Amino acid sequence: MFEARLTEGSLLKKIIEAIKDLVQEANVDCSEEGLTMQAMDASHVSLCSLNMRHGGFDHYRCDRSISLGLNLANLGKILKCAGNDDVVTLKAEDEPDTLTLMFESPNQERISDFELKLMDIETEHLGIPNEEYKCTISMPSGEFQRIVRDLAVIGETCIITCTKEGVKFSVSGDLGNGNVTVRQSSAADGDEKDQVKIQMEEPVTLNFALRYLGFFTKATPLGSTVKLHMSPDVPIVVEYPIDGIGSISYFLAPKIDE
Amino acid sequence: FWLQRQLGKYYEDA
Repeated sequence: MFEARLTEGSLLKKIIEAIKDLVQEANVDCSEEGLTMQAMDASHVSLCSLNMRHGGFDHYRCDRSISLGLNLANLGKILKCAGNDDVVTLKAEDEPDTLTLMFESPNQERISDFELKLMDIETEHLGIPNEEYKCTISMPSGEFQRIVRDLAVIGETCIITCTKEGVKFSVSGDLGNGNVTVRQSSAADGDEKDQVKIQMEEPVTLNFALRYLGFFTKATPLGSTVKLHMSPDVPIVVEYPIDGIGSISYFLAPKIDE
Repeated sequence: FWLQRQLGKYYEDA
């Protein structure tokens, strides 16, 4: 028996919104520790990894590890039937054919349940080593979203350069070119969540497809901060911490100048 | 010209 209850049901809506345009089908693995998911986009250049710890749920029970093969667009359709303030409970048997979703309104006046058919999904699972990255940038997620959105109007490829002073996002295209530099905040600058912080061992410059960075920014509503982890010649990790429960991380292979 | 590599170039199958 698997049962997971989230008082803040809208969180689940936001998570599926953050993934479903990049990945159409995925296995969500449920164990005693919580929920995890790893899935690549169709072209295998990016990967999305979700981690939700059992302690972040209001109730969590998983007697036996199971894998839920989900069509994320269909799950998104069902989650649209939940109110934003609803409590959401997920339920499945030990060898499930379906996932049951129960939505309860805050005053318990409306209770609905839906069953989503599960699928057998063959997936490749990549072993991602726990790396120390040469640069880790922490910045407001809304700022990152804006930069990606703005630069995508001009070109397809974004050059991200991280130095001690700041992070420069550059783009060039047929109509011209553009740069946005965000500078490291000084300690006195306002709220923690509005700050840009850079931890750097050595400067890094990498090129990325803005189309994919755009997909990643669908996770912006999940939290105020995004972290970018970069090292030379390896995929970037764009990590959105989800307060109190876990995180969603996207990996994107850099573009190589030929 | 930009070459977009796949993630499999960087990570092994688990």
